[in-house]
Amino acid sequence: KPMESFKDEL
Amino acid sequence: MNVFRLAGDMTHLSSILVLLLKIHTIKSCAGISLKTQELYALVFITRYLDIFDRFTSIYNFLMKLIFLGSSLSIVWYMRRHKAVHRSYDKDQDTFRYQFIVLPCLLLALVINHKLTFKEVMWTFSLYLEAVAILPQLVLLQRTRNIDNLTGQYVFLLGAYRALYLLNWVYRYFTEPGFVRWITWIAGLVQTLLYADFFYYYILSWKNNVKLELPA
Repeated sequence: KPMESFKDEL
Repeated sequence: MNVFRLAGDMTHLSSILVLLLKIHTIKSCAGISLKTQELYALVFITRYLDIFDRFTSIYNFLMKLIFLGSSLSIVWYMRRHKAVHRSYDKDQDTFRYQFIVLPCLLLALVINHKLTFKEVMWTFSLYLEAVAILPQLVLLQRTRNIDNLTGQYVFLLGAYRALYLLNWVYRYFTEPGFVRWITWIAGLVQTLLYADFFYYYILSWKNNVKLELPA
């Protein structure tokens, strides 16, 4: 899973 | 998006609205730490560096704008607005930035997912958010009379963190492979910092007496 998907929270 | 996450965001938003209400209508920031507010502004600036090039949802985009705008306007009010600035307890708000900012920056440089500027800044913002409440908690402890809005503001901020913890527990069980150590540990530390405040806040609420933290 790419690290980018970690940033869907505020 | 689950109910805990949404409730957490709404609580976070309410805490900011309570603070803006106090500042804007009463023209007072008594009991509010400018240092904490400036650290939060720095948290949002460093976390949302990707606001224009990584789109996740309209909701996220608007909330990011609201958090950036409100945190910067609170700092502006406390620094530049004459009446508001006069009510600021400057002599009591003595926590030093460097004790917070430098360790967070160093930690972000050492423990991160990827050693790039944006990634390190994002990690830094998580570490910084975890401890940015400290100047505010120190100021609360020094303030003899904590007014209702200030107490509610800190309570809502703490509640927002607790709801985010529940959100992560929920996501862990519903999204396969959902593991985020950096976010979790920083979030847990942040929530624990409120434990003491929560204890006295609930006590004062139960006994219906004015909130006062022991020295």
